[in-house]
This record gives sequence, C-alpha cells and structure tokens, in this order.
Amino acid sequence: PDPCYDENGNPRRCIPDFVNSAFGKDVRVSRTCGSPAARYCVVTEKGEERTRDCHSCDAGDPKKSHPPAYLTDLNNPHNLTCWQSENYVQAPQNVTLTLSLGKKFEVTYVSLQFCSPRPESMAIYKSMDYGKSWVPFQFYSTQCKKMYNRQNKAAITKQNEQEAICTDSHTDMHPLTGGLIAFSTLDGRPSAHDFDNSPVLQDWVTATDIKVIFSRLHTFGDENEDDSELARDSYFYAVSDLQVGGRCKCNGHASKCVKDREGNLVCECKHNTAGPECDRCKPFHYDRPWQRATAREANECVACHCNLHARRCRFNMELYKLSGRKSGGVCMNCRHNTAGRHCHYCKEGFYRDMARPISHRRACKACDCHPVGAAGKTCNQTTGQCPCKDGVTGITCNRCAKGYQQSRSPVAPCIKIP
Amino acid sequence: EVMPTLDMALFDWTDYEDMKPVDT
Repeated sequence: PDPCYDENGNPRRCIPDFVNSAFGKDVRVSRTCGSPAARYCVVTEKGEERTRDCHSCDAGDPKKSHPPAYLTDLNNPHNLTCWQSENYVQAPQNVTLTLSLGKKFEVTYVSLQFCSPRPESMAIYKSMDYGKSWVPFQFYSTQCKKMYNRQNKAAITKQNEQEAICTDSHTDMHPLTGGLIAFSTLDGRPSAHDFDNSPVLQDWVTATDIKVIFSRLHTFGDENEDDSELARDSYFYAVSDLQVGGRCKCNGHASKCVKDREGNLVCECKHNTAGPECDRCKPFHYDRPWQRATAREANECVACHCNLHARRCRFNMELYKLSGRKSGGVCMNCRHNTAGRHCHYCKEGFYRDMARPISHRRACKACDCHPVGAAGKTCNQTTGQCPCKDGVTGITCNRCAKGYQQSRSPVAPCIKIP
Repeated sequence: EVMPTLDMALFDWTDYEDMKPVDT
C-alpha cells in the first residue's frame, strides 16, 4: 500500500521516515589531529586528583587515527570511535565541521556526543542553498554576550521565531567525557504546536547543510603555566557521534526519498507534484496552484481539462478565483480545430460533429461554406449552417432557393425569377 | 425536385477580381 493514498485511493498527506540524515555521510572538518602525528593527553579526575594519560594521534595509523568518518559511523557505545581535532585550537581560532545532507531536510534536532569536555563556546549553522549562505541555528557559550553578542536565553516571540538563541546550558566542562549537546529546532518556538500552518517554522527547520563551529575550549586554566605544552596537549575537541535527526523535505507529497539517475537524493513525488522537494506541480497539472499537503488536505495537483486536445496548459489566478477556487487551468494550443479554455468548442470555420464526443479527434468538421453563395466562412457551431446571401439556400449555401435563379453577379448570385 | 447548385463558371468576375476564389 502507498502511504500517500488511502485504502480508497484518495490522496492523503505522507511524509518520509524520520532518520539520522548524518549517518554514514562525509563530514568536512577543518583541523583533524594526526597529520603529522602528535601527542595528546586525556585528563581523568578521581575526586580532587587529576591524572593525565598521553597517547599519539597518527592519521597514518588506523589504530591511532581519529578521522572525520568517526563522527557519523555506527555509534557503538561499547567501542566508541571518536573524531578528534588538533590540540589547543583556542579562540579566536576555531574548528569547523560541515555536513552536506544532499537535499533539503526538515531538521528536528542536531546532537553531538563528546569524547572530550564539551566546548566552552560553539555555534550551529544551517544552509538552505547547499552551502552558498549560512544562517545561525543555535549558540552555546558561558559568555553569550561576549562570544556571540547575544543575550543568554533570549525570549522567542511570534515576531522572531527564526531567531537563533544563545544559551549557557550544556556548557559545563563536566563531564570530562561523554557529554551531550542536543539542539531541538522547534524547542521554545511559539508556533511549534501548529507547525503545519506555520510557513515561518517550516522554513526555519529546513536545511541542506549543517555547520558546527567549535569556538572556545574549556581549560583548567593551566595552559599558560609551567609545562604548558603538556597542558595544551590535553585540550582538543573530540566527538563520537554527530546526528542530524529529521525528515527528507517533500512537503507532504512523498513517503520516501530515493537517488535519481545523477545520484542526487530526491523525493519520490506523488499527488501529481514534481521537483526535488515535490514543491511544484508536474506538467499539465496546473488546474490549481501548488500547495503543501496538510493533515486535513492532501492538496494534490490537478490535471487541466482539455478534452484530449492539448498537451500543455497554464494556471490563471483570476479564473481560479472566479471559479470559487475550483479550477484555473487554461489549455494552450488546442488541436483538432478546437478552441476555448478547455478546447471544448470548435474554432471559427468549424462546427461540431454531434455524432462524436467532444474529446474525439474529429469532433470538429470544417464548415465548407460556398465561396459565393455564403455571406461568410463561419457556420453555426452545432448545425453547420452557413450564413447564406439573399435567395440562396442549403447548409453550405450552394444553391438558389425556390423562386430564384442563378445570376452572373457574385454579389447577388440568386435573383428572383420574373 | 433537386435544386441545381450554383455554377461557378457562370459568374462574371469583371470588376470583382478581388472576390474571385483562388481555385476558380
């Protein structure tokens, strides 16, 4: 059964599965440790006592490397793999993770599970145009004002639902490992409960790419003391799992996304819609404007009514409004000698053959009005009767009426018999 | 009674050249 249609075949809203769209994808990272190999140290605490275990990060050695692939590989709690940055990349320097989702997604959350202490400051951005431009999604910092010039936990109102918030929650240095940062895109947004009817929030959660910028490391404050090198080798960013939870964006017109011929991820559009996000109507289905599907209404696109006489049509808003928002399609290039918005009558010089339905290829016959006996070339749409000159008769005006005879004048072809 | 159809050959097109059908 197709989730986009009910058991009676009627269209209904359908949405792709909820997935971790980051899983298995490549993440572009600005500064990963191991090239060249370098020492790093892990601090553990037992009560007041801190111990430091040092290791080597070596990109050339699979056992000692911490590549970006570990961000989105299978997250096995019993065997954590951690991506790790170079040591002591401290503000104003930062480390950037960039993830391309491959198409528009409606993001529900972005989460990061850390192997190191969580950053003191970090920012999450999104792009809606495949990385051309970036919009802030969320900031985390113990010093929101100083780091991002934003108020801590600013209120979100109906007027600024697309505002990125800065919060100091989740910015503790502890736990030293295993800390989680999870950003929920709709948290605290006033219209979240009515997402279906909120184009602003639908736009807000839409992303093609996610970028995470680690802006400031937490430290114990020993990075400038004696033996600062050892201390600095203990400060780095390390993440075991980057997740971007959400759904492939298909505007309610598809239940899954598939790879197209070029390998791009696209929606498997139903309801006569088209485009990577099912965000327009497919050709010839312009009888009403495209709309996103809602829980109540599938808003499928409807084919134009052209009685099989046209392959193309266009939408006309005025007609649509005049019809009470029922039908606005206008057929283009009516064939088979038909005409009208729906190719539903015969064009000038032709008349209906009532023995055939209007959708028949030969539903319109030529009038065939006599070049001299008829006063014009256009005949009656339903009878085929041509307009005859005085004294002339016949459906095509090709003979003189009773009491008349043919003359030599093409202007008055039939004259009364004296 | 069958009515004879208009005979195009009988018409005098002098002064009405512009009205004359192409194929006449």
